[in-house]
Amino acid sequence: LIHLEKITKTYVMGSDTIHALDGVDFQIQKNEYISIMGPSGSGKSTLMNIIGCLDTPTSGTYRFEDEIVCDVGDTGTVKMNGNDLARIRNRKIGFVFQTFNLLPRVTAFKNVGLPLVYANIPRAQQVQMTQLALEKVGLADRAHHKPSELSGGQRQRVAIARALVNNPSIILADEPTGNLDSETSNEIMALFDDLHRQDNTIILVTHEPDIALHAHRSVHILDGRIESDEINPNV
Amino acid sequence: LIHLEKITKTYVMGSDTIHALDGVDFQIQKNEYISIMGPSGSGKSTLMNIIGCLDTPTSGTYRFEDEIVCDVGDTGTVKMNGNDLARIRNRKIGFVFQTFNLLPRVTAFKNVGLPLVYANIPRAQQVQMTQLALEKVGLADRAHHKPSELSGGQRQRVAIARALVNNPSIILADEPTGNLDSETSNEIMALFDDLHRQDNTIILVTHEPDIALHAHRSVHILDGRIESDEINPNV
Ligand SMILES: Nc1ncnc2c1ncn2[C@@H]1O[C@H](COP(=O)(O)OP(=O)(O)OP(=O)(O)O)[C@@H](O)[C@H]1O
Ligand SMILES: Nc1ncnc2c1ncn2[C@@H]1O[C@H](COP(=O)(O)OP(=O)(O)OP(=O)(O)O)[C@@H](O)[C@H]1O
Ligand SMILES: [Mg+2]
Ligand SMILES: [Mg+2]
Repeated sequence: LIHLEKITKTYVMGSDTIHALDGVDFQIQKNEYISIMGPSGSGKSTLMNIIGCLDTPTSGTYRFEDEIVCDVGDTGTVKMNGNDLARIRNRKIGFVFQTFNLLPRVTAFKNVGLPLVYANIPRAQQVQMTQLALEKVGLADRAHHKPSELSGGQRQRVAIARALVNNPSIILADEPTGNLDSETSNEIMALFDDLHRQDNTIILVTHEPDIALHAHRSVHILDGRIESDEINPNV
Repeated sequence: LIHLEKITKTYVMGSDTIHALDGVDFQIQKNEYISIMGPSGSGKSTLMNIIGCLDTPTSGTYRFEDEIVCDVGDTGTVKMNGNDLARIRNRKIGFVFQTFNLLPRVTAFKNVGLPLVYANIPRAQQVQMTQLALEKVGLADRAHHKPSELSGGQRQRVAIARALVNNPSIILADEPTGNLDSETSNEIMALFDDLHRQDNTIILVTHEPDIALHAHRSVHILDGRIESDEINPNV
């Protein structure tokens, strides 16, 4: 489904060079359930942004369903055209950002419904799908609050609802339970487990070992490289 | 040191009334180490903002070192004058926000040094104190990155460094390890434990039971009320 080959991501700041990703080879099959763990600053969000087609690598190849999304090398750069890329991002992938990235001046309801606007879903269906997504994360009674009128964990759940509203087949969740108490975390993980059973693909960055145990495959990142990649024996 | 009496915080939204805090009585002595836990949306951040003099209650009294900071009742509102309030906020209290609240267009170094500017600390000393705070959270090599050039856990640590830079005697930390892996969390908790041993007062909102175990007193909040308030038997 997704194939990363020799992926690097480098930032040059003055005389410093930061190797956020330092040569990553990584394959994801359909319907996998993968957790990604690693120290703060090790490259997890950078990797997720590349998988989610939100960022391009400094070098390396990224294939999605066997099509080249981008290929950056010494001979030049090949990129998928803008429309095909937008379709992958808007219809196939749901992304929960580590820092939520909600529109501050718009209600929870409008924030959650935004992917449906981009996907040209008919208006009446938009309202229905948005309502359902909010109910799934327990926020039906907070639909008309703006982000500044929500608690931290409520904003996180709005970000989760927005990622799921368009029924994407690939869910990329970057620390989705970081601001949630254990009961609410369990409700969110039950959602993800359910989506996985419905044949979707789940990739979840977390720093909590209990959350990582839900996944079938466990990847550890250190200093921009994959340190280990193992099947979870307990699942 | 801090005395909250009959504190309420109410938001009216159209026909809905939200009781974010619904009658809170709470006392904090000097050099206490208190954890606050509770479900998402239960009122923890609202309580912290009132303790930190960043928000005023809808009704009730807040005393700081026996002086009235604000007293809101049917007979009217009494508030401490602006200068005294600013001095408490800038010199006595260090606040780690749940959503970091960093200035986006300014480096980690300048973000961390901001409280020192407000406290009129001499320039050379500002640089020294800022450098030390960044080293304590392991971010000396990220000083000149802006928040968008930092990982989620690095931004959280910049927020922590900023809260500690002016050596406040009261530290209010709202979910300070939510974005940190366990090793980095332990380093941050070691910092807080140290500060407590140096006679400071620590109040820490967390949803992780392991983190709460560092505190000597454990408060649970539910639906805007204090549900339990107990000494931690293990410490
Ligand atoms: N400006 C506002 N207008 C309306 N409701 C608000 C506003 N700010 C907060 N609330 C509501 O007040 C309640 C308490 O919010 P608070 O941020 O204190 O919760 P919390 O315990 O910190 O939650 P979390 O663990 O998710 O961070 C929430 O239900 C929230 O929706
Ligand atoms: N725009 C940028 N410019 C320079 N350095 C950057 C930039 N963005 C990220 N970095 C650096 O790249 C490294 C990897 O960042 P990334 O966000 O992927 O880490 P992470 O594993 O998600 O960390 P965390 O667990 O703290 O969220 C970090 O050390 C960070 O400082
Ligand atoms: Mg990250
Ligand atoms: Mg909160």
